[in-house]
Amino acid sequence: MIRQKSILSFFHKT
Amino acid sequence: MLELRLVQGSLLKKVLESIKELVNDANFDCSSTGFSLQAMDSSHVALVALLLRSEGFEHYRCDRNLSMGMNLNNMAKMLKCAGNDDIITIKADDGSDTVTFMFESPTQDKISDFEMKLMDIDSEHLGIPEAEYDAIVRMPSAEFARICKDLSSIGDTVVISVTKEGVKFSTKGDIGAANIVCRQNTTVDKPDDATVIEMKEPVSLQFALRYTNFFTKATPLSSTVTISLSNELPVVVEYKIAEMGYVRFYLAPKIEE
Repeated sequence: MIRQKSILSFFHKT
Repeated sequence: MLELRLVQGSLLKKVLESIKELVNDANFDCSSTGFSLQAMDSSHVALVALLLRSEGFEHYRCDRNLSMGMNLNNMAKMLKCAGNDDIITIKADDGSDTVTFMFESPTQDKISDFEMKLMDIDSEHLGIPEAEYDAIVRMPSAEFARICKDLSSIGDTVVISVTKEGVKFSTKGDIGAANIVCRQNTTVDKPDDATVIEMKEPVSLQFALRYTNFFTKATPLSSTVTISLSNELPVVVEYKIAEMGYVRFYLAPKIEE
């Protein structure tokens, strides 16, 4: 199954 | 007090046209470094980072760091009223809930000002880690736009693969499949027409074409685009803004789970 990742799983809140 | 005078006003018009469909509302941050923005699309799949460095403005006054929340569609509507040759000045007073865009025609015979209401936006500023990319492709921006448009008539996603053979863009859909391979090509008349591939490791990543097509709205800003890829990381699609900065789009990949 191919899932669209969220950008939030790579970049974190500062 | 904020006063930023941009002689090449068309750049700001093009910037807004390039991001207004991806992002609805965003905070523009103004500091001694420049005029910048970082915002995600509403689905949190893509992120746009804009920088217009202070040195690129003819006059740049920003007494203290200021964050101005704007509806990008409304801002684009106002900037559309500026002529392509107009000088644009952005003005705001401390504590004001409005921003003013002033447009001056090159011969100074027409001066307009448009006042726009600011908005409070709860935005999450994200830290973008410095990354070493496995592959960096620089190609004509119009070529990249053409490829994204062509493939989206066949499928919804694009697989971008970089090998020593070149960069391959592939899609599949109900009616069939398509593959477009661009090889490194530096023997061109103009450097901006070159396709240059720097590869440390082969990369293959899958992305939604809906988003890459949004990014190509930035094509009028730069004749070249740089695509930086690492396996399992967001792709960075960068359009440089002549001598001023950049618009970078980050897009999270689709991953097999």
